[in-house]
Amino acid sequence: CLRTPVKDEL
Amino acid sequence: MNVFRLTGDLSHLAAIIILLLKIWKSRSCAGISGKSQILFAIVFTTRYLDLLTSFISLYNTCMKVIYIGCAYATVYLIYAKFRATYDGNHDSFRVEFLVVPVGGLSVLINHDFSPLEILWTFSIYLESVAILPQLFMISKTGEAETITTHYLFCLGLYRALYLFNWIWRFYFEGFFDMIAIVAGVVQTVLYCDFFYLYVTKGWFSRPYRL
Repeated sequence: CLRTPVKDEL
Repeated sequence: MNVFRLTGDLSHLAAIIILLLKIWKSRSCAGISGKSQILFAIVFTTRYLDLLTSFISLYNTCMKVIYIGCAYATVYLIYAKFRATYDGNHDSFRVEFLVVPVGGLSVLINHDFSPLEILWTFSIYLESVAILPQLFMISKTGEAETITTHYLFCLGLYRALYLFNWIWRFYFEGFFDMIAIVAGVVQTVLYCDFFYLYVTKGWFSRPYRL
């Protein structure tokens, strides 16, 4: 698994 | 938020509005792939489920709601209101060849093995290839209306601008999302051939031929 980034994009 | 991200979002919004208005004003969806539009509706639905779980900003929420609303409105116009004008015979791309591998890949390669995260990953992968039924349809009929090429240009430009956004964010914020970047590169590359034709042939000529 990869690090989960913040989902602030559309 | 940086200038690439904002112009990317606006380009995406412009593409969606252009397509809706084109179908509405001409009262016809000839030359438009209903399958691509269904895939985009699935993309927005599976990606924006976080509307229910987290709040990021008013801008973010409004754009998500607009994207989802417009996607379903477009599908409604194609498959219900102007169904008689829908060119189903030329919209013959087998979408299961996209959805099944993309579904498998999103289960295998994701940030976190949780339902919401897998659906988000699925939407990212699916978006990167969702335009293929539309491009397939144009290559099959050999032409597209000028307004359809403007739609495709804005849609391709949006992901290309996001690539610059990710370069910006990597340098200035240390932010990067490998899944989004790889899928975004694939998505942008699919438009390259079209970009070339749009600039060299489609700019002033009408109708547009490949």
